[in-house]
Amino acid sequence: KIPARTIERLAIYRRQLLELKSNRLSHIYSHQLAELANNTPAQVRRDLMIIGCSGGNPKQGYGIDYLLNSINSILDNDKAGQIALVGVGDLGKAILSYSNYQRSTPSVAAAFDIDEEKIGKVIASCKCYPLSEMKTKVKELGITLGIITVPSVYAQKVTDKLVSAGVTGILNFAPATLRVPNNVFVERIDITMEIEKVAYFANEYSRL
Amino acid sequence: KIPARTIERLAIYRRQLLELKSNRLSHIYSHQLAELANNTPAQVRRDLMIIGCSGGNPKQGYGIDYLLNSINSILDNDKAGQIALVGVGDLGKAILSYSNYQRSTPSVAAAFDIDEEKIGKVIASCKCYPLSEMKTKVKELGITLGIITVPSVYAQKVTDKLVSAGVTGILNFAPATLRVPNNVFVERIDITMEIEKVAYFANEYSRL
Ligand SMILES: NC(=O)c1ccc[n+]([C@@H]2O[C@H](COP(=O)([O-])OP(=O)(O)OC[C@H]3O[C@@H](n4cnc5c(N)ncnc54)[C@H](O)[C@@H]3O)[C@@H](O)[C@H]2O)c1
Ligand SMILES: NC(=O)c1ccc[n+]([C@@H]2O[C@H](COP(=O)([O-])OP(=O)(O)OC[C@H]3O[C@@H](n4cnc5c(N)ncnc54)[C@H](O)[C@@H]3O)[C@@H](O)[C@H]2O)c1
Repeated sequence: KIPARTIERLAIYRRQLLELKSNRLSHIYSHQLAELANNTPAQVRRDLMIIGCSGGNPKQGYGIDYLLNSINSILDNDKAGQIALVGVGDLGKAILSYSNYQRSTPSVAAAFDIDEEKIGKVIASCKCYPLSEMKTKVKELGITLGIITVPSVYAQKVTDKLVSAGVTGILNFAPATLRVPNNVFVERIDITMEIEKVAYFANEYSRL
Repeated sequence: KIPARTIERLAIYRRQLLELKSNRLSHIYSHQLAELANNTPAQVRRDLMIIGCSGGNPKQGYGIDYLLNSINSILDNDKAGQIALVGVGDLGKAILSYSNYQRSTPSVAAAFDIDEEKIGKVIASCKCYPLSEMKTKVKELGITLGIITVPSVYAQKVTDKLVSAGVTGILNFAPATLRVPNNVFVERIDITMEIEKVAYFANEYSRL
């Protein structure tokens, strides 16, 4: 079992490696990857050991394709389902256009909302359905993941609907703590934490 | 010097502790905080040692007010400036209303955009200015931090304007790698990483 923190870092390494590859680089040292990922070289080497990547060649470092293949074999899963996004407001709309633009795997297969103006429309190349169709669409489209971008007062109710439809992973943007059964993984996103972190370092750096 | 990862975790502990306090709890054990923060008890104890919190009382655990005061003394800084948000589109608007709703410290003091429809308007209780006023507004409002929510092709140009106006911290949502001088801290946010992480665990959990 790979810890959640390692999985998070592997996703960060993958983004960095894909960017380097697009700049036609073929090898990288652990200390270079550590710097790009805001991490320590020892942490990078430990993470790569966990997924079976042995030490890079001292003259050139790790092969970028070699690392990408190893990370893909861990993160990508042919059985990984699609995503349902619930609440197509300002945040939901921005996430829809972004994840379709990045062609993220998995991608958003269906959106849901209660607003009559949005139901039946296609928003950022994704069809918007009423909540009453959630169960059928989750089954039909092989959805295993939900993104919650509704006002926090509705977050628990929407979560219950997603879980009873068979979803086992939730990315929650609403400021609410969700109660879910043990077999459902929930990750909460809160940009105020990011703001606090950047504020701390902006202050440190301004003293340099 | 406290590492970036520790600062990130302190911000997460603080959110959890504030939520516990609002539920009238007064003490907490390190393993309980670890579970809420998706972390290990050893990591929580190490982090609290770094900021000078000695071991909790074995019968009750750590005092929640004691921990909050210690974390606040590290994260909060009376000299921390305000925030400028650049690009008031779907994502920018959602961030503006969220951070004003959460009364996050620091808060967004000014927004900037190039769209004539938005300039001069107040959006989510924040005034929107043209880019030409960035330098004067950054000085006038004591802004030290920038949030970038413009299309990626403009991200570098907007960063250069913020840095030359005196900003030393940047939270970047645009999918672009920014070049900044050494005294500027940049944090990039990419929700596709979060999606990949949740997808991995949704898959693990669905096998339970
Ligand atoms: N975590 C963060 O960093 C962060 C940042 C910004 C916004 N937010 C949160 O994200 C959520 C959305 O923010 P926004 O600015 O897009 O709000 P919004 O009001 O623009 O959008 C909300 C959408 O949800 C829909 N909706 C409401 N109730 C629903 C229900 N029961 N089922 C399905 N759809 C429903 C509405 O019709 C609307 O389209 C809020 O909870 C907000 O607090 C979080
Ligand atoms: N990192 C993530 O997870 C994530 C998620 C969603 C969106 N995004 C990114 O965030 C950015 C904004 O997304 P959106 O959906 O809100 O886009 P949008 O098109 O709705 O909004 C962009 C806004 O920026 C303004 N703008 C354009 N050029 C500008 C300039 N030079 N100076 C100032 N303002 C300018 C536009 O007038 C508009 O108001 C994009 O880069 C998108 O890729 C990132």
